[in-house]
Amino acid sequence: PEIVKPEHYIKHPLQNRWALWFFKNDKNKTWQANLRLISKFDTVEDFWALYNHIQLCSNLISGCDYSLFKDGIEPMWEDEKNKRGGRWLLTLSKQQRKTDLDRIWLETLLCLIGEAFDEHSDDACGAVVNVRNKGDKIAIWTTDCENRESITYIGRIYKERLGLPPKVVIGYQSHTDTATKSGSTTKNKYVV
Amino acid sequence: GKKRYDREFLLGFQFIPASI
Repeated sequence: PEIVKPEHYIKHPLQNRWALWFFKNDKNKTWQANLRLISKFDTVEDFWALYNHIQLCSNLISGCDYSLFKDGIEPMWEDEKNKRGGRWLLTLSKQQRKTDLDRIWLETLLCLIGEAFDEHSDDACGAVVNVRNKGDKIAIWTTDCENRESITYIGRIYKERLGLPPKVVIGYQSHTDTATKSGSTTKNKYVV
Repeated sequence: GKKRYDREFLLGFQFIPASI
């Protein structure tokens, strides 16, 4: 009989199990009621099965989010792993929804599930994309906003993976600052 | 060790049907 090698039937395990969440803005419901867990996966093959099955970000209506977080971390500031953390934030122009949004989100997902941030990958909690008519946002969330070394390492690798030129600066903001801001912008704690 | 995968490796599986 033909012998089938294990690499032909064993799926490729990821370092972490991940959960994909979907948020749809319904003003008649609470924020938490608008947040739904879509599915969890922990292999490369199951990631693609899910990714290929769902809508691209650019097809979502304004007010929707996708969040990908490590299993056990909820995609909200209040979670124990997020409450002292912050995010590397990319703000996209309206034009970039057509040209860049889906590409950047997929690259963000691949960075996370592939553990692209080396020994600092443990600091990455997840990522969020906000689809908004005024401008879409993509962010990588990390667990501790005081962990400068990990945060700047993650930021540099992320910027490199997105192919952003050196003159483009991205900023990291703590969730506390974002939650308590008074104007429309939050001050950057770090930049790369 | 850590299970790390680079983007090309991951992208290589996008259109491979789920195994047997």
